[in-house]
Amino acid sequence: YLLLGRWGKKHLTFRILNLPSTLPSHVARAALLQAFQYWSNVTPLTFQEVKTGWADIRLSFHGRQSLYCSNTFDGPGRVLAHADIPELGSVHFDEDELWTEGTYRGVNLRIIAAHELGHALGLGHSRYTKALMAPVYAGYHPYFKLHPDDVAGIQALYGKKIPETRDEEEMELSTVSPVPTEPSPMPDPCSGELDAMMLGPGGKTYAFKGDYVWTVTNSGRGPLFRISALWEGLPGNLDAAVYSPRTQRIYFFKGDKVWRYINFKMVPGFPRKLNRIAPNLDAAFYWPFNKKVFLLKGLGYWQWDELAPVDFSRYPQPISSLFTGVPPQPSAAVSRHDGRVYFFKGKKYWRLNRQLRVEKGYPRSIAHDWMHCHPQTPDATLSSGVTTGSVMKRTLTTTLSVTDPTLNADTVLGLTPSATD
Amino acid sequence: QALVPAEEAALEYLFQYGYLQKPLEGPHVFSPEDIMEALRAFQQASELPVSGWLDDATRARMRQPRCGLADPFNQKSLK
Repeated sequence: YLLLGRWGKKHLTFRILNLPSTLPSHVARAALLQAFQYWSNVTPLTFQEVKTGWADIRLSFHGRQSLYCSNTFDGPGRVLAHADIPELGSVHFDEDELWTEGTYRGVNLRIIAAHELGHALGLGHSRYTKALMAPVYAGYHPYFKLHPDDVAGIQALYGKKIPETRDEEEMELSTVSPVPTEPSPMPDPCSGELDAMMLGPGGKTYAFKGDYVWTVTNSGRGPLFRISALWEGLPGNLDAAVYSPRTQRIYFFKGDKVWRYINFKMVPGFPRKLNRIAPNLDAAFYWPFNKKVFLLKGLGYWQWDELAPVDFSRYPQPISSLFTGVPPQPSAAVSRHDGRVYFFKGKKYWRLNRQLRVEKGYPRSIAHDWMHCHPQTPDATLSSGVTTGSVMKRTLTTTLSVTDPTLNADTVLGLTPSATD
Repeated sequence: QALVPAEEAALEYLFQYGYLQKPLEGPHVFSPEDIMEALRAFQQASELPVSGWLDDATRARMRQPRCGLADPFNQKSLK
């Protein structure tokens, strides 16, 4: 590593001045925030976002010309970004690049941002070609982490993090072996109770029931897939599922175990046994306002910070103390980008406002509003609870096709950046 | 003047990213020895075969997307 300078303080403010047009804003923001965390995980550095006024580190996207930067960019490819050394604080990205997240296409914003922040914090280029601080972009890595040379460099500037904490969950303990499950019948999305709902990567909403999962959008629902065909190693009949845009992690809960995935890849070492929260959770969701994961069971909830030690002895707290008007023991819960939280139970769902109070007019029908199910007609339904032949045929065809291990789950589900809802 | 465009681009790359330093005095002309020395530093830093010649692997490496900051690599820093 090479050292170019250092900040005279360890608490730094940052401001995101604009975002790329190629990513949803919440995805781009999450990528940038994660980039800071790579460095704060291994040093005593702390970062605080400000929305207005001056900030120590300022991130922005500009094109070939900029009124505020003398270093022009060169269009797609070649130069991707640049940054100033301490204590200047400018971090600039080429807005002409195809900035992406969670895919091998384009340029990964999170990794490039982490690299440029390395410069802003005082690191020069590393001669280790596999280090984050290598000058050439090495491409997207699903399990990206800092190279030992990156860690050694930044710790040479700011010291080690004290106390040294692992970037792992506090609530998990020993590794357990995956338990195989027997396949259950294909569920009817228009009837029955959901096991779990999740607003996943790419802004897709997933519904889980039995051994199957499908996506739901404003315009309709997608075909059913075996859960294990998309998330290899994951059983069906889940208790809860939650995706954290903060860490890009997906957590699945069943019984006393938790599975962690990044996109469709299980993180090594999982599943693990839940240690400090109750087994058999009812529901889980991520609340964007405080960046915490909420875990619900019975009449209580746990609030979990993925990246900081949590005093779980304070939990469970009564659900009624925080959520007003919700049903007890929901079967699923999910939050949207706008901060609204949805609770699901039986055939109904409840929408909560930002004050976590159930809004007027709820509960409403899950089948009608979420699953786009319409009143049954003789042409559409053979008998109660059985979907039409064409729908079933399409579903079966798709379900069989995803057993082909050569198929990519992103492609099958239309999660490539070209797909739009 | 005799450089083909690909070689010009390589020279520009070496200059832009700090492998070639313009002299403070005298003509801004790099000698073949300067260029070979810069290419060797670039190849060594890029974990490429070190020849001092602009071969295909070196050209390909120079086309890869990268950070806009200069590299600190020269024979002294690499040593």
